[in-house]
Amino acid sequence: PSTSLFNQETLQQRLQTLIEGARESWTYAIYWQSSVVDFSGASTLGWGDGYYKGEEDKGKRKTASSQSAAEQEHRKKVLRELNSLISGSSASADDAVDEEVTDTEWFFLVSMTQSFVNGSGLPGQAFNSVPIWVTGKERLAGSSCERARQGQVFGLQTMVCIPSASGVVELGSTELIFQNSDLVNKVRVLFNFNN
Amino acid sequence: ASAVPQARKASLARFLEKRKERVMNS
Repeated sequence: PSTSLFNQETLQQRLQTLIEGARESWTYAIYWQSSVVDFSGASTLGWGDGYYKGEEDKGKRKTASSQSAAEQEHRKKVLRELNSLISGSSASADDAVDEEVTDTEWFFLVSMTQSFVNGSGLPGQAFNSVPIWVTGKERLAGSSCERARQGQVFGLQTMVCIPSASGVVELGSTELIFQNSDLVNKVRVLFNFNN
Repeated sequence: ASAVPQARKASLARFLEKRKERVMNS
C-alpha cells in the first residue's frame, strides 16, 4: 500500500526538501499523520515528523531576555531531561542543553505532544478539505484554533496547513508570508503518495 | 497506536542532535 512507500526516512527528506527548497524563509515544517482511532471512524491527526530550521535573521530572534529567567530555566531543565531520555544517560556533557531555548524551538517541541481529533484545530480543519493560510499576528491571535494563538505568542507571523493523502503538512514562519500556489503545489507533489 | 510515540522519539532525537550541531557551529 502507499503507506509502505511512505516511511519515516522519506518523510524527513520530504519535509527538508520542502523547507530548504522554498523561496520563503520558513521556521519549521511538521507532518501531522492521520489515523482512525475507533469504530465510529473518528480520525486523529498526530505527530508524524517535523523539520526545524529556525529563524534566518538571528537579530530578530525573540531572545531569552524577552522571557523570564524562570521560564528559560524551565525550558533548559526540560531539554536536559529529554536529552537523557534519548541518550539513555543521566549526565550529559552537552553544552547545547545550556544554550538559550528560543520561543520557536519551544513551540516546535511542544508541538510533538499535540494531536487533533475529528477536525479540531487548524490541521484538523485542513484535513480532507482545502489549505488554510493564516498571515499576520492579529489573524493568528484572533484564530479560533488554540495552536494558532499559541504560535503567535511564540513569535510566529504565518501558519499554513495543507492537506495531503494521509495527513496534513504544516509550515510556520516568524516572517510574513502571503499565500502562493507554488508552495501548495510543492506539497501536493512531495506528499502525494497515491501514485 | 505505537507509531506516534516512535515518531516523536525519532523526531526528538533528530532535533536534539541538529541543535547540538547548530550550537557548536555558532
